[in-house]
Amino acid sequence: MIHLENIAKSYVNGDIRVEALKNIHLHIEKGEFVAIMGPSGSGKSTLMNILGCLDVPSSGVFTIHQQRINDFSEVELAELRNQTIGFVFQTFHLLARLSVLKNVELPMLYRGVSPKERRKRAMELLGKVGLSDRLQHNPSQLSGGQKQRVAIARALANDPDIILADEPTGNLDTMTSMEIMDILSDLNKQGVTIILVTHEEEIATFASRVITVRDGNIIEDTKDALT
Amino acid sequence: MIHLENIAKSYVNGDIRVEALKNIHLHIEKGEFVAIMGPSGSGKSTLMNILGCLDVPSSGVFTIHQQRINDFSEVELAELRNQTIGFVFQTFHLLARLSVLKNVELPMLYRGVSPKERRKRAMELLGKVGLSDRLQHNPSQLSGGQKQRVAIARALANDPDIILADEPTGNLDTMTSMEIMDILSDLNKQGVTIILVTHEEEIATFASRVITVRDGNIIEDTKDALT
Ligand SMILES: Nc1ncnc2c1ncn2[C@@H]1O[C@H](COP(=O)(O)OP(=O)(O)OP(=O)(O)O)[C@@H](O)[C@H]1O
Ligand SMILES: Nc1ncnc2c1ncn2[C@@H]1O[C@H](COP(=O)(O)OP(=O)(O)OP(=O)(O)O)[C@@H](O)[C@H]1O
Ligand SMILES: [Mg+2]
Ligand SMILES: [Mg+2]
Repeated sequence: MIHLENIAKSYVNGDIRVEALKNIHLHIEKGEFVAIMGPSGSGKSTLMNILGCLDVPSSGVFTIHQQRINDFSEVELAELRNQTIGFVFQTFHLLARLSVLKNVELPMLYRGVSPKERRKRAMELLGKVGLSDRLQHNPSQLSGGQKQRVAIARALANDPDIILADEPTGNLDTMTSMEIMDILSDLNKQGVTIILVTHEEEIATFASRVITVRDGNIIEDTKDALT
Repeated sequence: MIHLENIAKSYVNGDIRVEALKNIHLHIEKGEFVAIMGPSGSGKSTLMNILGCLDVPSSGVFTIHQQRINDFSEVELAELRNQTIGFVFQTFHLLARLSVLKNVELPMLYRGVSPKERRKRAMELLGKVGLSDRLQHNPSQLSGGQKQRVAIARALANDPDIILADEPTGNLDTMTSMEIMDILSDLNKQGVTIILVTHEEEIATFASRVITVRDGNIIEDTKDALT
C-alpha cells in the first residue's frame, strides 16, 4: 500500500548539506502497526514527513495504493493529506490563535463538513483524549501533554486511513500514554494503518513491526526477521 | 535553600479559571537531585516556572537562600535567573533567528562574558551534547531531539547553581538520554541542585528524591517516606 524505493533526502542550505535519508526501501501494507525507532537525528521525522506527503524526497520512488506521489501537484498532495492521512507532529504545530476546539475542527472545515458535525466530532475526539474541560482554551493555556493530546485529536478528525504519529507520548505520563495507545490500537483493529515514531520500548510493544533507523538508513526491520 | 510555603497559582482568562497549583509546601536543600512526576496537566510545569522565577505565585511564600523572591523586582528576577538558574523548557523556546551556537551564547552575553569566552564555552557544551556538527544550523534545521539538546546546552551556559529541566529527555532515544543524564549527574556531584520533571521511571532513578504532583498538589514525597 505504502511503498518507498531508493528514497534519499538531503537538506542543502548555503554550504550546509545534510543527507537526512540515504537509501530507504520500505513497504507497508494496509492495516499494519509499525513502530520506528532510532537515535536522535537519525532521520525518523524526515521519513515521516515524506510518508505524510509533507515533504518530497530528493530522489527515489514513493507510491501509495500504487499511485506515484512524486508526480502529484501541490493541490493533489494537500487533498491526499487532508482525506487520507492524520499526522501528529513531534512539536504539535497547533494554531496559536484558535481555540482547542477550533484546532481540531480545522481539518474537517477543509473537507466541507457542516459546522454542527465538525463541533460534534471535535468534542467527541477531545473527550476521548481527556480534554473536555479545555475546549475554549488557547494552546498557550495548556500543559505540554495537553497540547500533544490536542494534536492527536486533530490527527483523527477526518477519520484517516493512515495515522503518522511522531513521538505522540513524549510529553505524557504513563497512564495517559496508555489511554492514547489504546485509542490507536482500537483504530488499528478497525483497519487503520499506524506508523509511529517512539523512543520508548513500552510504546513500541503496541506495534506488530519495529523498524530501526540510523544515520539515514533502515538498519533493522523485524518483518524481515520473521520471514 | 529553596522554600515554597502555601504556594497557589491560578490562571484567569475571561471566564476561564484554572487552579494549576492549590497548596504547595516544598523544601529543597542545596545539592539535591529531585524528580517531579505526575499526570499530564497536574501542575508540574507551573511549579517549575515558579521555581525558575519565570512566573509569580498567586499566593504563598517563595524564598531562595532565605531571600523572599515574592518581593523581587523584574530586574532582580531576571538577574537571578541569568546567574543562578539554568532552565530547560518542555518546548525548548530556542530563538528561531539565531544559530545553534548563538542560542547557547545568549545567556553569557547578558552576563558580560567576552565573545571569545562565550564561543569557547558554547562549543564545549554543544560538544558535550553531541552537536558539534550542527553549530551553524538554525533551530528549524534540527531534529526534535537536537533542539532539546541545544536547550540543555543553553541551560548550562552560565554554570548555574540550580538546573530546572522540564522533560529534558522527552524527545531523546535511550542512549542519548543516558548521555544527558550522565551530564546532569556529574553536575550534581559537583554540588549543582537539579530539579527535573519526567514521566519516565528510568530517568527518575537518577534522582535521590521523587515528588509526585496531582491536581495542583504534592501527593507524595519520597523524602517524607524516609524520615
Ligand atoms: N495560561 C494558562 N491559562 C489557563 N490554564 C493554564 C495556563 N497554563 C496552564 N494551564 C493549565 O494549568 C494546568 C497545569 O498545567 P502544567 O503545564 O503545569 O501541567 P503539567 O503537569 O506540566 O502537564 P504536562 O505533563 O502535560 O506537561 C493544566 O491543566 C493547564 O491546562
Ligand atoms: N531543514 C533542515 N536543514 C538541514 N538539516 C536538517 C533539516 N531538518 C533536519 N535536518 C537534519 O536531518 C537529520 C535528520 O533529522 P530528523 O528530524 O529526521 O531526525 P529524527 O530521527 O527525527 O531525530 P529526533 O529523534 O531527534 O527527533 C538531523 O541530523 C537534522 O539535523
Ligand atoms: Mg524527530
Ligand atoms: Mg508540563
